[in-house]
Amino acid sequence: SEDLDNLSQAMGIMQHHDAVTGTEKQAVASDYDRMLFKAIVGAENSARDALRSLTNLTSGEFKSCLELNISVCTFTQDTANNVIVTLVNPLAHSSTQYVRVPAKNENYIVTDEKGREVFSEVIPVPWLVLALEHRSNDTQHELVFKASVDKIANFLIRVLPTPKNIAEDQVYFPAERS
Amino acid sequence: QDELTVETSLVKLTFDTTTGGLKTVEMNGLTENIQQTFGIYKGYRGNNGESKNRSSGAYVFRPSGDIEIVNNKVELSFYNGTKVKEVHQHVNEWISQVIRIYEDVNRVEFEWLVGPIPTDDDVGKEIITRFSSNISSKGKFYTDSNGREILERERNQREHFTPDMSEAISGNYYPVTGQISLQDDEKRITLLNDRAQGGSSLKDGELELMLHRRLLNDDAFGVGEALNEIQYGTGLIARGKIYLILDAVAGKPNQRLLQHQLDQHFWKFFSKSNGVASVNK
Repeated sequence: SEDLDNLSQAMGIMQHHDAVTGTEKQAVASDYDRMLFKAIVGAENSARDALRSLTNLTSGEFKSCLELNISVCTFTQDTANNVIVTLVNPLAHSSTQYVRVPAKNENYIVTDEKGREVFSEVIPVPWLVLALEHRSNDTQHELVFKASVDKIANFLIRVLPTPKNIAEDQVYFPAERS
Repeated sequence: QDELTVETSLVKLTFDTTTGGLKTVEMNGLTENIQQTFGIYKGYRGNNGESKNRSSGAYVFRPSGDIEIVNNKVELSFYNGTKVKEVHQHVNEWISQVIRIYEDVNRVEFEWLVGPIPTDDDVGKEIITRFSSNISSKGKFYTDSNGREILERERNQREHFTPDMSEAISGNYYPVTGQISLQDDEKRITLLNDRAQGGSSLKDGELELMLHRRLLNDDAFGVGEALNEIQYGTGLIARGKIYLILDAVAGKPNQRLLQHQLDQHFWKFFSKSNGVASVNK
């Protein structure tokens, strides 16, 4: 509960009008970053404990990836083989969304909780994202699949032996540079 | 070929491969010419001595002169997946975008990436994206009120007073926390955003959203420093999403539930396991 209190307090501070609108000084913005990061990482312990109780993965890691916005996840960057993705739907109603998981260019099979295959495909990350400074370049693709989630749903990702060739699906229209 | 066509069972997009830009959108039984561009407003630099000399800054959007449209040829690459179709657009060294359509999803997703905004020329810049169509919106457009009520806006007008429109660009900007739209008797274009942004319709058929700002002067409204991202040395890179929906006009514009998907997407947690996981009843 201490972790959750910290997150609750950090979120309370983020209701300040300067935090909402971005009219805080740069040093204050950096301090908000620090507070939020610390609070989020702290609350991951509570999320993991809760998800261990709510699923049959009693020793699951339930790791978050805070760099998914730049298509990076250290948990999947070496291999996304035998990885469970647990999706939690924060909405008050069921929702169907396409999910993207940073992954290597391999041939994957994604299955739902009943072991049924869910269609998935691997697509390249745009090269300007790959070129971002400080971004580790280990992951150059994303695995995409469609998920319907009531509140919580689990999907298992496994790697199949045959490598997938995506190059033939790509068409390139270069600009004429002066 | 001069055109690139990208389609799913619900949405069809056409791109002009000579310019690299979007040309038409076809969905919900309607077709509309929709061009999308990126533009730069130069931030006004004043001395803050009196209100008319106030600089563009954290609290104030105050462009200096007219917009500069980024109109160099856009480099395209197209990924033709089974359920996902993506067009990657490389606009310039610091603006790029993915335009994406998914099978069974009735909208077009624009994932933009802007920054670091260069300031080598000592000019602050405010970057927008603009969608232009032939829809005859007659000066009217719609923005949400904190994600709830949709409010009608009329260009160069206010509901209860006659405004001074000597600053016609910023004077027509409104907060867009969830959506902005315009329509004629037949068609409506709605843009849904994933964060609060400024937005407007400065011409009939046009919608624009402010994506990223980097400014070199304080506006003297309280923050006491320029919005210059200077702590990071080279400035920040921002990435975000806009959904575009073209549909028929029927009743008031409303995409409230879809709006939630943009900022409250599924939370992802990762574990190693050889077996299938299940949720306890």
